Amino acid sequence: KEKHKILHRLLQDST
Amino acid sequence: SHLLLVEPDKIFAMADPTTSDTDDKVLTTLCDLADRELVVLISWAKHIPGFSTLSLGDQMGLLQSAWMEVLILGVVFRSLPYDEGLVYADDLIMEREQCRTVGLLDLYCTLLQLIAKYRKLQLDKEEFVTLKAMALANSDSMNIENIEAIQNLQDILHEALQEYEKNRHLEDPHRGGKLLMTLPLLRQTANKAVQCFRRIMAEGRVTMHKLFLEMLEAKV
Repeated sequence: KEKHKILHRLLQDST
Repeated sequence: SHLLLVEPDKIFAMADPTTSDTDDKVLTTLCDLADRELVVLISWAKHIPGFSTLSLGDQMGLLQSAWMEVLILGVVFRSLPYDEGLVYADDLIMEREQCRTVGLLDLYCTLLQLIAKYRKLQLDKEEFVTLKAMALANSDSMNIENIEAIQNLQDILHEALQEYEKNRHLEDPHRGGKLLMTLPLLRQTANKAVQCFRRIMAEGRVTMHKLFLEMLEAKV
């Protein structure tokens, strides 16, 4: 998951 | 109707007006557009009923496998009214010659084949939004933890499509099947597109933004 950190972050964003 | 409501607003390519129109500039504009569309696509996915309740890992798996199919369906739908032009955005319509000079002729030809299929079917907006969600749910990702939850998502979307066709397209009882039978060519086209952009990435001709790079690398 470390490799896909932007996707990970965007999915966790509530907006 | 829910999918119609959560359909994202238009995105413009907004090519840099300060530089001249070289082949690499067109590719840069295209990659920049794709990067911004990906941000929108990820937030769109969260509005598909059932998507947000999947595990984070499964959400990532579906998006990493299907993102290019979803982007391509958008280009295809926007291009339906045009003859032989690819509407990447309202301000970025590419015709054969331009696609050829930037090295995307092969992709252009495959996209035209896909557009012709949907044009023949007269794909409507309701079907377009449902197919997009189906492409995501049916991504055949190798890294799925909860297969049952994904199956449930597919069934809900399938049911919505069947219900819609039963009410709106009574004249053709095979229409739903015809739409689903376009999905193999969509996958084939998306794979070709990923290969094209990976090649462009390897050549180092254009600067790509991080999310686009991340997704290109994630799709094995």
